[in-house]
Amino acid sequence: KIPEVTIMRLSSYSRVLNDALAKGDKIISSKGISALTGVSPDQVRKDFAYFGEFGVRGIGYNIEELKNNISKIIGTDRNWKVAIAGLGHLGGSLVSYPGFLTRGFIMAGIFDVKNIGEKYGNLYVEHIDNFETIAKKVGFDLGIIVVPKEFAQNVADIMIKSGIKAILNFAPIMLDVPENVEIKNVDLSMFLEMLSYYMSIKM
Amino acid sequence: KIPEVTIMRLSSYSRVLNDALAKGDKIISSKGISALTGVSPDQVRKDFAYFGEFGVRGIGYNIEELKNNISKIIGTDRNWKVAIAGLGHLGGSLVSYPGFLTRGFIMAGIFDVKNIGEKYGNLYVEHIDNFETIAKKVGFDLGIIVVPKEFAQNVADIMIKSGIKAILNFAPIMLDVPENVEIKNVDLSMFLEMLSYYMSIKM
Ligand SMILES: NC(=O)c1ccc[n+]([C@@H]2O[C@H](COP(=O)([O-])OP(=O)(O)OC[C@H]3O[C@@H](n4cnc5c(N)ncnc54)[C@H](O)[C@@H]3O)[C@@H](O)[C@H]2O)c1
Ligand SMILES: NC(=O)c1ccc[n+]([C@@H]2O[C@H](COP(=O)([O-])OP(=O)(O)OC[C@H]3O[C@@H](n4cnc5c(N)ncnc54)[C@H](O)[C@@H]3O)[C@@H](O)[C@H]2O)c1
Repeated sequence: KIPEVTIMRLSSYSRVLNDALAKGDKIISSKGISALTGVSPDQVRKDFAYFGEFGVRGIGYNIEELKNNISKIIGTDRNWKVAIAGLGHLGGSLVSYPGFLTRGFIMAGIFDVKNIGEKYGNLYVEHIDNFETIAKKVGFDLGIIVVPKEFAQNVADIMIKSGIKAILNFAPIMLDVPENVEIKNVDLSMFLEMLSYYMSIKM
Repeated sequence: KIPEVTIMRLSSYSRVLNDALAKGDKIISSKGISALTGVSPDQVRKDFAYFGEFGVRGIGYNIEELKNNISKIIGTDRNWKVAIAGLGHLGGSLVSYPGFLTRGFIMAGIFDVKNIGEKYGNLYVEHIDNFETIAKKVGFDLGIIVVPKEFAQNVADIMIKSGIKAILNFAPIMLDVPENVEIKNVDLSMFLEMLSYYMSIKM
């Protein structure tokens, strides 16, 4: 099992390679990847070598090949059906974010307790009470929790009961989940803390 | 300069310690911190030893002392004034997120091109064209960019011109900034990719 921080670097490489490919580039150097991701060229080369990618000395790496190999590793070489619970501010931003779709994460179900029937793309907002029924029909792979924290555990229980094994949680609460369910808690203040750290060492 | 991944761990510890303190706990073990953050007890002890925190064998660490030391390192032992540009879905979620305020990140300016004059807490939405004037009065430390990507560079230029040295960017575009400006790009799909990685290795 690859360390989490390596997966995060692979995710950054993947983003950079997609951008380069979109611009029509064919080759990229470890220096180029380093400049665009902030990862040292050494670490970039180490990561790629670990996954069997060795590039051509003095030339670099074939972008398409690199991108495909990384996608296989992080699982973005296939589509995943995502259920999102909570269509408030944050949820509203996530359902319309094209970055998820381009990486194979397809919004396949939107659940809330209000605005039922509202249309988003080709989806309609469903009531959370109908989660299990809809999950049986659609088959969700991943769940995203963006409801107020007092409802987060209950929503997690519903998702897990319907077979979801991986959850992205934005609610500021530690969720209680079985051992075989992967949960990732996102706290955006962590990013602000990374900035305040840099600001305070510069003072 | 501490590696970014260490700062991210410190941020997780800080969150866990704050929760424990709120519950009235006084002591915590490296095992306890490990269980709540997913960081190995070994790494937890390593991190704390590096910062001069050694705990008491068989007992653990003093939560208050640990929390205060970490806050000093990541800069959350003081307040920072934050300007946010773009009060759409994502921006709307960020201005009302209590997690920022509890860590000393104070929303001190909200800017958009519409809904000018709308009230949020004790702030009014201002037009981005007035950024510089307001920045002179308020003195922003950090900027958050949550506008559509086509406007992000322009907003970054405005923030930097007014003296902001650290920016959190959510727009899916690489921003061009001077060497002395710290920029952190957040892509939430990275978290979904961490989940798809775990899902694919389990298959
Ligand atoms: N992790 C972070 O950094 C961060 C940042 C901002 C917000 N948040 C958190 O994300 C969550 C959402 O934030 P927001 O600003 O979008 O809040 P919001 O109040 O705008 O949206 C919450 C939505 O959840 C819906 N909801 C309530 N109970 C529900 C249930 N049982 N099932 C389905 N939907 C339900 C509400 O009707 C509403 O539409 C909150 O928990 C907030 O604290 C986290
Ligand atoms: N990084 C991620 O994972 C992630 C996830 C979701 C959204 N996003 C990005 O975050 C940004 C905001 O997303 P959203 O869903 O809130 O979009 P949104 O369209 O709801 O909000 C954008 C807001 O910016 C305002 N705006 C436009 N031009 C402006 C300017 N020059 N100055 C100030 N404000 C201006 C708009 O009036 C609007 O209120 C987008 O760039 C989106 O792609 C990123």
